Amino acid sequence: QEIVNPEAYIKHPLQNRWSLWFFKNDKSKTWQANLRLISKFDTVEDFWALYNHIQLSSNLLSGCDYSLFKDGIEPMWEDERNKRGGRWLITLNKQQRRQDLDRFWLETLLCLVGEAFGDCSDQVCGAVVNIRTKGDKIAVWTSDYESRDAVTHIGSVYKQRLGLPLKMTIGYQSHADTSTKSGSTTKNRFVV
Amino acid sequence: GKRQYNRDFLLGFQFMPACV
Repeated sequence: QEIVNPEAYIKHPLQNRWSLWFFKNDKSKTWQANLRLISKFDTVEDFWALYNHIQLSSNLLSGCDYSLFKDGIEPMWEDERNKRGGRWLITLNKQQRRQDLDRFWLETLLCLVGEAFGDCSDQVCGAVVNIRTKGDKIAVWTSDYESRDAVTHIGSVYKQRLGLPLKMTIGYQSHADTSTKSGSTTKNRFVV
Repeated sequence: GKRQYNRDFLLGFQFMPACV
């Protein structure tokens, strides 16, 4: 009789099922029509199968986004789980596309699928990377901008995981403020 | 409890042969 080690054939389940979305900027179509669901996964192995199969963020055309959200949450402000939320925003300069973009995005994905924020991970909705000529952006979206303790815990763990210097600060903005702003900057609700 | 996986554990699976 052969005894098989379950580690050899059972995939490692994640806490959540995740959906990866792709946005391609085609000005002849509506914003929603440009957004496509690529795939869903709920194991460590299936996460890597997808990640290893798709283009790195730094190879995408300007105007494209990847979004990774918990199953059932759409990557838009209007979703019920997002509309009272906000995002920790990382803005990158042009040099950082080559130096930092891909490793920051992978680290962001690992924080999400690995539930790196402990109990506060329940407030994480997803993350988005925007590829833009004027500067790329990465953001972690959470569900409630008024949950100060959870939001700041998520921000400080995230900043540490990205290896950002202590003297550098990152800001958290509510989607309500971002969607109603008049200028190019949105006020920070929190900074870490 | 929550299924939490740290980065090194997750990275260890990046190039594992696929499960069948």
